[in-house]
Amino acid sequence: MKIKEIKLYGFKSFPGETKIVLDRGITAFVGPNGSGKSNIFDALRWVFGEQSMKALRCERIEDLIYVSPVPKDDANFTEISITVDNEDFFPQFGGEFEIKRKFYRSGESEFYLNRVRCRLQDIQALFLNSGTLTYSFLELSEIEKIIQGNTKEMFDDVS
Amino acid sequence: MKIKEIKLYGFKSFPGETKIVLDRGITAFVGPNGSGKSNIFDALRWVFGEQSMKALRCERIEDLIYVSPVPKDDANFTEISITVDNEDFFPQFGGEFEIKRKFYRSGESEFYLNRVRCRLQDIQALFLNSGTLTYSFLELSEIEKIIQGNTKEMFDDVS
Amino acid sequence: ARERFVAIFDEVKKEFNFVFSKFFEGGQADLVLSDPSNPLTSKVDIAVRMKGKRLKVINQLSGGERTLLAVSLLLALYLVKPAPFCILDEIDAPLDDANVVRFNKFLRDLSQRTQVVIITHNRATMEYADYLYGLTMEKRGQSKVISAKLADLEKLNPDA
Amino acid sequence: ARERFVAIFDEVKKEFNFVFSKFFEGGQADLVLSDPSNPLTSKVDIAVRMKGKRLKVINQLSGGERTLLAVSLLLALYLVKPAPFCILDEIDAPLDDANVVRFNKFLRDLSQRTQVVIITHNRATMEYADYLYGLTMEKRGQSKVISAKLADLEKLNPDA
Ligand SMILES: Nc1ncnc2c1ncn2[C@@H]1O[C@H](COP(=O)(O)OP(=O)(O)OP(=O)(O)O)[C@@H](O)[C@H]1O
Ligand SMILES: Nc1ncnc2c1ncn2[C@@H]1O[C@H](COP(=O)(O)OP(=O)(O)OP(=O)(O)O)[C@@H](O)[C@H]1O
Ligand SMILES: [Mg+2]
Ligand SMILES: [Mg+2]
Repeated sequence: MKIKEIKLYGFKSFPGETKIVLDRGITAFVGPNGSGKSNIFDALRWVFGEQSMKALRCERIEDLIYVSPVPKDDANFTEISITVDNEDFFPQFGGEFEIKRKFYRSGESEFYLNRVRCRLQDIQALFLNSGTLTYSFLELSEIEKIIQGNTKEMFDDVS
Repeated sequence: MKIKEIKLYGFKSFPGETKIVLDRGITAFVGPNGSGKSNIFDALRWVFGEQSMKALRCERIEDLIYVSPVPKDDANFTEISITVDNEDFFPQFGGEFEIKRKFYRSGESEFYLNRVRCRLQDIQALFLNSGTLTYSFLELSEIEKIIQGNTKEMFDDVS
Repeated sequence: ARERFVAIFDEVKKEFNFVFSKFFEGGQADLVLSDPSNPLTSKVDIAVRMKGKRLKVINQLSGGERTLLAVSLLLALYLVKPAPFCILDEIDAPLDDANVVRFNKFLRDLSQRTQVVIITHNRATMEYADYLYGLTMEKRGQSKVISAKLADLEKLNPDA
Repeated sequence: ARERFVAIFDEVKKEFNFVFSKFFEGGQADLVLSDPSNPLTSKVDIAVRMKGKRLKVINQLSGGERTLLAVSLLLALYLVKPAPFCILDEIDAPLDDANVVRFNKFLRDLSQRTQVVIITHNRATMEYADYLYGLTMEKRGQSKVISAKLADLEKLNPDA
């Protein structure tokens, strides 16, 4: 399985639609401080079902929606969709499938699996809870947690 | 005021005596991971009166004493002394003075100011408590503390 | 579930020790269950012995050594149960030049079975990647992604 | 004591804003007393407005921006009440190349009145320093300090 494409709309510092094509191997994101690299990291966590505000580095979920210097250009919603090239993990979804997560400033959330509306639990069941992603995200601030022995969570899903 | 010289004996990864001459301006310490750079940072904190084990990255104060691969080569005590070139801060001590802190494996501590035995509070009164060093040490892990508004301590001593 | 956990745990332990001794040129790393009679609810602690040192105290490890230790465990988990992706945010920042090279070599191995995305400021890591994307803010506060070669990026951030 | 505190606090506020807008090419930084009627016991909070952005949320700042913000406050304190020494441990690690240059320029200013000691892995910072010491472990586990020129250090750590 691999991520073929990430599409961000109105997510944090990404105003309009941004498309990023990914391939196998190693892809590096580089750029100045504050240019939006960790925001992409957050976008991937969020689309796979992350619910913790602390992990997404914001106070309220509205903080995920792009805020412009001029109020009229603020985004009304944010949407992340990823296209996954799937051979070995979830045969029930065929060769390729798409996951989409949307949040409106009005407070509604929407989740899609292959363009069919679904619930957050459906996406979480595929990824976060299935152990597929328990140790897939690592940032520098988590190193201390691992060293101090909070590794149980990483193991729970391995078995 | 400036540090003219640091002498380390049996401190953490420094087995025998190590002498480091310092001058005005900017001095950089470089070297591979685990080579002893932050141990010098700890040595300076300790000689100026630091008492917190957490700030010195150890569990017990004995952990400050050099432990060798072979038990018979362990150091029996650790000692840090710094020579300070003093024009503007503490006129009562003349042009130059030395601070020394020693700790024996047996548990005794010794403090010296210009080779005269003194108490820890005397050294702390000069440095840590006089505000001279409240914001003199900064490591990456403390950045979060400052951002989250724990800056009061830095101010207390400025006034 | 219990037998499965113990079987996998033992495998991760083995791989953890293997990766650790490669990063640290020797030494041993171990995973210890705080309550071996109840593996499913027990805490998992890390024990480490550096080559040529008697001390076993994790607290005394340096900044770079702690990062390498955590990365060793992560890689061990991937070796035992490969996950489809691995997304890393500035993990190479505390590492010295020699350890950045070792780290990138392991990423290369990992990328045979797992898609790796890494955020970095380290030029050596940029050169190691297969694909490179640059982030820039042409208009203040608005992120834009450009696909780039390393040489192009230098032009983009002139004082970089 | 109260008047003294308020006078110094206002001065630090001014310098903080000055340093911040140099690092961030604009914007404002402010220090706010949580209880202005009791300055001596009140908490001191940081408020920030980045140029071209309406948001004021500190939590959304990036890793490098948080480091620069903390360093701006530190430098402001030194400008108001210079301390004899300043000892920094890998503070430049989260910074991109352009911010490392700005950071080093401020260190240079600071070093006119204050003795600066910095631990770093960043080559640009090494080149900026007046004196350079290398740490090595010829015998495992035993630190040794050598005074060095940058060129010598390259030889010492061949794969650096
Ligand atoms: N909802 C939002 N609307 C607009 N901008 C936002 C929003 N949320 C976050 N930002 C901006 O995104 C920027 C942070 O981006 P990010 O954390 O991705 O930086 P980075 O590229 O990882 O930088 P570094 O190299 O310092 O880690 C901040 O400047 C913040 O103001
Ligand atoms: N009492 C002691 N006796 C012997 N060695 C010790 C003692 N205390 C700490 N050490 C060793 O010192 C090393 C850590 O050194 P230090 O933290 O200064 O590294 P560093 O140069 O800052 O590295 P990095 O670049 O990774 O931050 C550890 O490997 C640890 O084993
Ligand atoms: Mg970041
Ligand atoms: Mg260190």
